[in-house]
Amino acid sequence: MGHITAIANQKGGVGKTTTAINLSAALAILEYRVLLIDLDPQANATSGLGITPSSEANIYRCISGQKQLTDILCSTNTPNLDLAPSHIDLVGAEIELPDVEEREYRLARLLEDVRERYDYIFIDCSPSLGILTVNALTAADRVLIPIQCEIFALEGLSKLFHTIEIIRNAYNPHLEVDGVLLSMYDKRLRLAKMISEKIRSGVKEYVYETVIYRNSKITEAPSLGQPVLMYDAACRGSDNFLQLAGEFLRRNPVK
Amino acid sequence: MGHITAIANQKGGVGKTTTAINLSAALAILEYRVLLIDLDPQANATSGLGITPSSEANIYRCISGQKQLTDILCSTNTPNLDLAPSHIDLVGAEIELPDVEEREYRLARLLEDVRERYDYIFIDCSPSLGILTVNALTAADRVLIPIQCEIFALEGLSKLFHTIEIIRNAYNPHLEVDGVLLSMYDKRLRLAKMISEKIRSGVKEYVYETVIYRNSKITEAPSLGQPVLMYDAACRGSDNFLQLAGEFLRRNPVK
Ligand SMILES: Nc1ncnc2c1ncn2[C@@H]1O[C@H](COP(=O)(O)OP(=O)(O)OP(=O)(O)O)[C@@H](O)[C@H]1O
Ligand SMILES: Nc1ncnc2c1ncn2[C@@H]1O[C@H](COP(=O)(O)OP(=O)(O)OP(=O)(O)O)[C@@H](O)[C@H]1O
Ligand SMILES: [Mg+2]
Ligand SMILES: [Mg+2]
Repeated sequence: MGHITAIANQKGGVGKTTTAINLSAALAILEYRVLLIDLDPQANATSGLGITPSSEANIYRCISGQKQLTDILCSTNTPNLDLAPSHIDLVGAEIELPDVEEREYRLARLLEDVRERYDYIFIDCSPSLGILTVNALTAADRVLIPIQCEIFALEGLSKLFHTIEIIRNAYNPHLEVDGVLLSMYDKRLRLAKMISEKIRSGVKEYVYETVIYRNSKITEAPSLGQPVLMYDAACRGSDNFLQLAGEFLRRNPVK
Repeated sequence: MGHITAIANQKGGVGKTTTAINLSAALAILEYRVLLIDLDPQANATSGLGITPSSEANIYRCISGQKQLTDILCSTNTPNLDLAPSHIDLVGAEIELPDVEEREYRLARLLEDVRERYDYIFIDCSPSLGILTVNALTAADRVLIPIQCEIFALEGLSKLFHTIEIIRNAYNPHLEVDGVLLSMYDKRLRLAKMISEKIRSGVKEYVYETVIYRNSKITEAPSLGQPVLMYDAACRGSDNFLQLAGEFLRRNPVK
């Protein structure tokens, strides 16, 4: 029974897609069967794994009821890692879904068919709290929250915890916070240290021990359509994500 | 007649709010009368200027028809710079507006009352192409596009140009691209140089000469509720934004 984790934060550019691609790839390299769902119309997780978004086989076709998930799943250059690709057409869902019955449960229903096939399923979310992110939080068991150590990201954290509370009460009673991940961390910035201490004291029990440091190989890898572990397995970025995979497994043992 | 510029890019974390706050402040310090509209429910431009979001006086109340813009405008710690503050309630507009008459023109109508009072009006947009960003693009004369020199930001550029085309044909025939601004530029990254060359060759006539370099003072300033020019007028970040203001004025002389 695949464990479903949404990777969400309405603040933009905090490392959601980078975490989704590289944590999924690290678990796949450790021989777990992993599925990554790209639920962002920008389709960054899709192109970051070297797959060209297709107007035929994409998650929008499934959310709008035209296809099943099994019709669009594809393998990636990383063994054991499958992808449900996105496409810019997904922007349409934000406008169309509000008029549909049980609109919050579309993704949860789609995942029932494939959940048995995978150990872990991740959902990369767009930077918003719109109907697509609501679908992800309704389908998920847990939420992993990447955060940058800067003032705007800190302010958004309490709003996100508040939203998770609303979703738990309205649509998904099992939803829990898996953890808060300090990402794109730059040790040279005094402010980053100050903010990380504030986060650790605010939501202590959630913060991952693992920190993902800013590393140029992490920025370069997606331009070649690869996770950082496939791009340069020896770099610090790869170490960080392998360490993260280990800590994630301890928090979420295989069911 | 205030010149209206939307600062937009659906890619998250590329420096929209940082550009909105600091370009507005630079023009205000040069003695132009400036208004900044925070159209993002995250309300980062509001808190970045030291203003606590209020559930009473905010842009959501105006968009939903409960108040006029003049009811919510407030001055900031920067002379000549006023703000129309945001609040998390603005998330409601994404869900409510779809059922309202002429929903794309709400902001354009609101701005008619105040346009005479300012030389320049800026709109900080959220990282999405939803109804709020459509409102900003419908109300604006020009669009300024901050972009980071990394692969995901590059892929989003053509989608944004495509969206601007759609808005121009459907709602706002005057809408033009003011420019593309390379922001958060890190000269040490080989990838940044490669991507910036691609951007310059792709949309050559739009790219601003001014580049905003990555600078720790720029990240620190909003945590004290100040634009970087008020925080540390002598730092490189302040130079960059004063230079940007000069180039912006050459492209958009006062009407
Ligand atoms: N640890 C890191 N070191 C260096 N660069 C990083 C790191 N993590 C992310 N980045 C870069 O920062 C940018 C933003 O990251 P990413 O796109 O993953 O954020 P996001 O939260 O998914 O953005 P969006 O809100 O648009 O979905 C990307 O260019 C990415 O390559
Ligand atoms: N030139 C710069 N140097 C250093 N840090 C910067 C610079 N520009 C922006 N930042 C920092 O990068 C982060 C993202 O910037 P910002 O919030 O302005 O982006 P945004 O596009 O408005 O994000 P969102 O998509 O969430 O609205 C902020 O912490 C900001 O302080
Ligand atoms: Mg992303
Ligand atoms: Mg912003």
